[in-house]
Amino acid sequence: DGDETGIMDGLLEALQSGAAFKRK
Amino acid sequence: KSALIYIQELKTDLRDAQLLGCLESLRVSLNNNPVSWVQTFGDEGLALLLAFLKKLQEERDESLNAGIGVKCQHEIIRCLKAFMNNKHGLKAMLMSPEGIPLLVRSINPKVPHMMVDVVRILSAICILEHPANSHERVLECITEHGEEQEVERFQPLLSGMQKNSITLKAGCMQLINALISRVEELDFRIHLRSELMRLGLKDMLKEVRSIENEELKVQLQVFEEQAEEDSEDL
Repeated sequence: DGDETGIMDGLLEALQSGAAFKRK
Repeated sequence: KSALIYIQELKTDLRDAQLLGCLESLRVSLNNNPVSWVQTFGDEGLALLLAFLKKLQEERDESLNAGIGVKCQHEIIRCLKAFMNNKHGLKAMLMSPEGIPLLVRSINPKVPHMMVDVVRILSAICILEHPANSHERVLECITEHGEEQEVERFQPLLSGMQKNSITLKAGCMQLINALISRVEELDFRIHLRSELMRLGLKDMLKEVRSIENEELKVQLQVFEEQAEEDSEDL
């Protein structure tokens, strides 16, 4: 879906909250 | 204004206040228009923004009007962030050979408020699932830039950590975490951490631990927990 928007916002939020670093 | 009008404007030899005005207005348009608008701005618009960023970086030390040049650079960074906020723009930025190297060259501890935005964007690029090796590309550009400048590759990040801005300290730690956490090999994660520690991060961590700031605390906790897990695994 090329129309998806808010990608950067989502990534930045996940980084800031630490959620992006949760190990699978 | 349409995306094509901005492209036309950026093709003229805009300078200083005119360029800044154009970029500020472009940033608002990129943030508030539908994705189709950003798509029309597209690769051509991106190439023009990157060309201006490159030119301003090269002029950085020579210009008599350095203040406004820095403001324009920061505004371009903000435009790039808005441009990358959808799949099309993000892909275009990643496909551009100059995109990541120019962002890395914008890591400038002398301009903390701009550096915060740059390290945050680079962190986001590092954690992308597709392409999976985007963190390698960021690290590669950081390494090349260090070599060009004849400084240790992580020195600019550590200089950022030493600035008074708590937001910048948190941003630098975030990029460090994003770079390390995406590395698959245990040995290489440990290597990167010890390189940073040797360069002065060890002493800095002692200082920043006492700062009461939620965003910074999250990043310090991630750094320490992952280091601990890795040393147990080792």
